[in-house]
Amino acid sequence: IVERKVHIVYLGEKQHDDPEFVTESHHQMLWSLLGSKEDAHESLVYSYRHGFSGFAAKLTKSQAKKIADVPEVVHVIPDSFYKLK
Amino acid sequence: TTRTWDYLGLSAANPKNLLNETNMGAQSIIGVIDTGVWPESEVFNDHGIGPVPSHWKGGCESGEAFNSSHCNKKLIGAKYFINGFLSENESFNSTESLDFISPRDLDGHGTHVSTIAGGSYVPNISYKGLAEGTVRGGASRARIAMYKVCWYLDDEDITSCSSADILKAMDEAMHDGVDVLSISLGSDVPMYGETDIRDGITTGAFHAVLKGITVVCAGGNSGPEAQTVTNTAPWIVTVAATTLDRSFATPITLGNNKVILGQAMYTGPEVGFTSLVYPENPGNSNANFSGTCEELSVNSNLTMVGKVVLCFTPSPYSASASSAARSVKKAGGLGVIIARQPGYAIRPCPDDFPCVAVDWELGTDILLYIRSSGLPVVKIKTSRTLIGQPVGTKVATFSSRGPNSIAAAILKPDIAAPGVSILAATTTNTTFNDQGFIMMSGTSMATPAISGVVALLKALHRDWSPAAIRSAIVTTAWRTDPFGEQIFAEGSPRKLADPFDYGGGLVNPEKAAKPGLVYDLGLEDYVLYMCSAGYNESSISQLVGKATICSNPKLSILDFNLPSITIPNLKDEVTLTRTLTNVGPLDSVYRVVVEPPLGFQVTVEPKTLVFNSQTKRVSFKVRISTTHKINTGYYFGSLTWSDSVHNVTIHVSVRTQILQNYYDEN
Repeated sequence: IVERKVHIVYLGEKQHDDPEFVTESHHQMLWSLLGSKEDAHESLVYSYRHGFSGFAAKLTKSQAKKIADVPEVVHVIPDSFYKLK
Repeated sequence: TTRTWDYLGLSAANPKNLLNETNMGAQSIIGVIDTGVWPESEVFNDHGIGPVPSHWKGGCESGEAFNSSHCNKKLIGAKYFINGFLSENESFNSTESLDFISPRDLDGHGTHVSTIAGGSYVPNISYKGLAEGTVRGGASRARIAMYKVCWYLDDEDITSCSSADILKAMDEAMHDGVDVLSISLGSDVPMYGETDIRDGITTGAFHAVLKGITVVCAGGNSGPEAQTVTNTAPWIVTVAATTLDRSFATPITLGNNKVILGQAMYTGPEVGFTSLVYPENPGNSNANFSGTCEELSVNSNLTMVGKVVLCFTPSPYSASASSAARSVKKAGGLGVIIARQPGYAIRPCPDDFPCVAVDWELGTDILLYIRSSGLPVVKIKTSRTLIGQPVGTKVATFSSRGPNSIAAAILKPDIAAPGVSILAATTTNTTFNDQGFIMMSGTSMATPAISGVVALLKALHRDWSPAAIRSAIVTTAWRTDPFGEQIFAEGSPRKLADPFDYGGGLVNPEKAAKPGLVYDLGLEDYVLYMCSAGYNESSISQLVGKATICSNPKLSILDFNLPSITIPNLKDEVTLTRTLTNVGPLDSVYRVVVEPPLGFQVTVEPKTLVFNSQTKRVSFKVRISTTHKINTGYYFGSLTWSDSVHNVTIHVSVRTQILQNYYDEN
């Protein structure tokens, strides 16, 4: 079993004003990576669609590397944790 | 907050101040990303607060022990984000966890910081009689929207916040219409990633700032070591923590009648004259003795029972005091005096056990008394609140320091605000709360103080960009305390504070309202920054949503229009540019006053800036050269533009690197 971790896939400024459309584009991107609509739906943690475009998804290391190479992707970072200060 | 705002000059009694001119920020919405909110707290009362601002599109989400009806005209937003946390903590049992799966606060931190930024007036509050006064936020009529992203992990007894959740909260906040985002969270140093944009808060903040939302973040609690400041992106307002002019003096009377004023939050009864001991081997015993606070448990009970114990620790942290108090109490002791480095984290000890901190100098006085007296005794009185002079302002030991470890030319922190022993609301089940109010310390507490000020400035100047607001705060900050006394930076040894301790200085809200000129920044400037920081053009184009070509040669990062000049690697000489925008009277003439850092020549051209109805923005050049022949540390100076009404001051920090990229240890 290959471990899946939450990764943030950052796509920069959103290309559409309609948030539904933005989220749909995130599903599509994950669908093409993972091969099935169900897997894409299950993997998606968040769709960032108001202030900018991006999503958080549970991905293996190799999936994260693969999606980082997609031209629309600015960067992919593993989820990290912050503390109260 | 019973002292913060009067100390910073924002007294409600003055009818013509920023507070009253802005109706206490009634039209501003402060988004707080934190541990949630305790909605029953009186600080969220909406007495006298008008309708919700029309730009608000958010709402309140129901969940465990939280209904949307808990919201009102003060607390206008409450949402929670847990999916990132759950995905990374599969052992988390949301049914059994102590935390509330809702916007409700378990920790108390979110409620506390919300109070500081925008809590309503609640009179006659204290911590068991200490710090008594009226609790209130900086913008006490501003609206609060809580975005809960931090969750208590029962297994590990920690509270943790996933960047995936934080980003979602920021995304929602941008949609909801907040004016300020207050984020008292941070990562550890060294910072994640090779470049600053690859960080959750930084990424979200970039887009928020482009939408006109000021993002205020904690600089971190890893001081006093250099290069520990976090949240250092140039579009974020990064906050350091100072003390107030308030302390909790606790009289310690020795048997020789000498009275020493220690610091504590001791609210129990007076400890009458009692035997005083410093655990050390009298020279004729085989038993173990230790006078080190963390090692008091090695002493036999007989050494400490029925006595007040003196111990020493090199640590400034409150954990040493807690550990000492625990050991002495367990052994049947009656109190403990901890000689330590000032850490500015005075806390009550459990069960109101008398535990008083003194510095090493006073600790040594007590030790000499013990050694010279046949029967040393001591009396400890209840702590009392001391306000105003002679209590000076210090940058707290814990407050993270610059330089910025990612981009040394970007001065961080930006600004300082009180963040030590701040009394504000919490949950009613938090340890050490008194009727729902608690003292907390950290850059967490300084951050919402700045957010509150930003909310007021935003109410006064709705069209100002986040960079303009930041500039107004930084260029008008106090370099002294509000009474004109120097601010010291705590550490070992204590020293005069410099820009790496407190950025521009201590926030001066009244002056920030009318800065005269501002160092503004827009999208083009951020693009130039990213070009100079080495981002490739396609990434920048995607980030900003339009085609971008970096100039060739790239502009220097030194030209980024910050309200500070920091040159980390001067070899011969350098010339940089700044641009000022007039936000004061249309027809203004400003003249420059330079205080060059020692051993540097600073030349400004032109020396006079003339603004009128046609000329709102004017650039000037600064040439800096040095006579130093070695790799130096940082020297500090300043550059002020003055029209005799406004003084627009920035710090100039310069270090020579005659030998570049050289690790200076010999």
